[in-house]
Amino acid sequence: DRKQGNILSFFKRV
Amino acid sequence: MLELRLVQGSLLKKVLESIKDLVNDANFDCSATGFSLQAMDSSHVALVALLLRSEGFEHYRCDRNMSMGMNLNNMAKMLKCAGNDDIITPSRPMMAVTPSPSCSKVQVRFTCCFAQDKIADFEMKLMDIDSEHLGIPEAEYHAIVRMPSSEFSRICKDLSSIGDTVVISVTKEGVRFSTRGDIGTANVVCRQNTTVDKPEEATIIEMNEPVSLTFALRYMNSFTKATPLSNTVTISLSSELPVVVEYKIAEMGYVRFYLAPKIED
Repeated sequence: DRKQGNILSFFKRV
Repeated sequence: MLELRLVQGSLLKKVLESIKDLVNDANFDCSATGFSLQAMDSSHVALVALLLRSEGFEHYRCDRNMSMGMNLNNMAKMLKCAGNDDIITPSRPMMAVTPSPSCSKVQVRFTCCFAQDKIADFEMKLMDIDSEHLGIPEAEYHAIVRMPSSEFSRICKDLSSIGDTVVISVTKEGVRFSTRGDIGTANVVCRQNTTVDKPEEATIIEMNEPVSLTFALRYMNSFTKATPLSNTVTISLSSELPVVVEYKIAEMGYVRFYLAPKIED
């Protein structure tokens, strides 16, 4: 099974 | 001070329709170069980035950078009024957006091109939104697929009646969209096809290396609400990044949707 990834783990806050 | 006028008001209506179900509230950032928005959905799975360059407006003036927080559903409701009025020509309403001096409200004015004695004014409250801005790095993608947006929309819709997720794989064979559900499986393969009458009907696949990623179809289907904005869609895939689903807005900019993939548990 796969779990949903999160945008914040790819793009950092600026 | 911000003043902008868009002859093709229907364009802004289409933009709002394409993002309002994904994002409830967002800041519209205005600068001399144009109008932009970046916002994540509430679960931080998808991100939308919108750019409308100043050159695309009939009139555009922005003396200082400003951010206008709006509820997108409310904005869409106001814009819908332009299309629902018989006298205002839905395809070509003139639109002006002017924030009040205190910037607590935004005034949206629709002017009919062919019956200029009628003006409709709407005033919408702005809101303070503490939004996060994310840095999106320039990246090399493993594969970039450009295809008719209607075709992509149809594939997402068809597959979502069978499964919840789509595996998008790009190989030498083409781009494959696969799903699996309780009733069975489905696979759609689109091969490169440039021998078409119109360029927008082409499917063009640039592959640096094969890539295969899994995504939630619910989000993909939401992105396809931008289909009326562009005849083509570009899907950029990399195993290290969210997929980018981009709809270009003719001569003005784009709406880009970023979606985090499903990852191994």
